[in-house]
Amino acid sequence: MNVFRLTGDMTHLASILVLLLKIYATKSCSGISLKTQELYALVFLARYLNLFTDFISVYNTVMKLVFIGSSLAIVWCMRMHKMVKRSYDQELDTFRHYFLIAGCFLLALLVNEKFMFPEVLWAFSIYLEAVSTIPQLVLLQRSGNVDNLTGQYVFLLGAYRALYILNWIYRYFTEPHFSRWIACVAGLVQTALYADFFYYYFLSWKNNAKLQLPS
Amino acid sequence: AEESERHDEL
Repeated sequence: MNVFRLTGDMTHLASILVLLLKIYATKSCSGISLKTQELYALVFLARYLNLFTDFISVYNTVMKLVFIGSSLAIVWCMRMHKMVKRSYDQELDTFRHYFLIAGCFLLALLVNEKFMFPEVLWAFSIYLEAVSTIPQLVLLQRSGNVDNLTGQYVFLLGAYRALYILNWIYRYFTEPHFSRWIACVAGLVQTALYADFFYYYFLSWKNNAKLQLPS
Repeated sequence: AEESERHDEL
């Protein structure tokens, strides 16, 4: 464990807490893409299959449970909770994310570290996470104005993977045979997708103005 | 699996 990875995990946890706060405090999920939440739930379920078979550390196990539990709770909330689901931007959240799932699964079958079921699913979860934010970014551009908590949620979600890239660079130089090229390339793509959001987020922070994404 | 191959990251 290094400071980049720990900070990255805490940033990821913070993004989930901000999202839970928004949904709980405002009883609304306006501006949040249900499709991105479903993709993230799938990412965690596919990646953390080794939760009970491969114990790494208490921290690792606890965080996996928190990520799986929170992502499923958010999807449940947005689908079932009568107050919350009323505020869901159904007509804006129309990105066909099933294509993302199919494409990432095909890619995982072709490009993986070992052609074994757990490894293919792990690669699938890495590729899927890289593109899982697309429905959310599309929704933000369509919905124009972004409320503070939603903006912070997306910012933290993008920042955590950028910190993981620093973690991979650090591990590459400090561990003899460290190679995570699949996660690295996918992580770079994932972070690059946030580039324009980061730019407008920075502008809104610098000008102390409302976060506006050009539609 | 060898330490480095295990997926020890979240």
